Amino acid sequence: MNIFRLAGDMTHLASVLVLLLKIHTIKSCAGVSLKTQELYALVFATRYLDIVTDFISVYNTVMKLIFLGSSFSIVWYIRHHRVVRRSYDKDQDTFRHYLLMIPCMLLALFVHEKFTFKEVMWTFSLYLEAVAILPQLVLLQRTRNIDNLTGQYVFLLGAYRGLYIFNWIYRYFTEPHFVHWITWIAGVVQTLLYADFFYYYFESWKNNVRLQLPA
Amino acid sequence: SNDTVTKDEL
Repeated sequence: MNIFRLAGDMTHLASVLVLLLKIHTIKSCAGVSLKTQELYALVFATRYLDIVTDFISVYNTVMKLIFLGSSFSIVWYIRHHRVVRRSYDKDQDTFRHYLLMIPCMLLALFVHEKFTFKEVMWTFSLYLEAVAILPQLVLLQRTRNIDNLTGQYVFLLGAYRGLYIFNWIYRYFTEPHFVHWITWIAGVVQTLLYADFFYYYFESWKNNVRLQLPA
Repeated sequence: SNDTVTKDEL
């Protein structure tokens, strides 16, 4: 464990806590894409298959349980909570996210490290996470006024994978093992997808104005 | 083993 990975995990944890805080306290999911939340639940479900078979550390297991629990409970809140579901804007959240799942699954079937069920699922989760934010970014462009918590959620979610890239660079220079190029590429693509969001997020922060993404 | 290190990551 290095400072970049710890910072990345804490940033990721902060993003899910900000979202849970928003949905649980103000009982609203306005501006939040259910599609992205469903994709993330699938990302964690397919990435953490080894949670019962391979024990790495208490930290690793606890964090996996937090990410699995938070992503599935957020999906449940938006779909089934009698108050929260009313604030879900399904007419705006129209990204066809299964069109993201299918290419990621096909790519994982052809481009992977080992052709085993766990490995293909793990690779699928990497590819899927890289594009999982797209429905949320599309929804933000349609939602004129982005509330602070949703903006902070997306910012933290994008920042965590950026920190992981520093973690991979650090490990590349300090450990004998190697970080597989699939992880590198998926992580870089994922972070690049946030590039324009980061730009507008910093602009709004610098000029102290409401965050608005150009349509 | 020269297994990828990222398997111990989240």
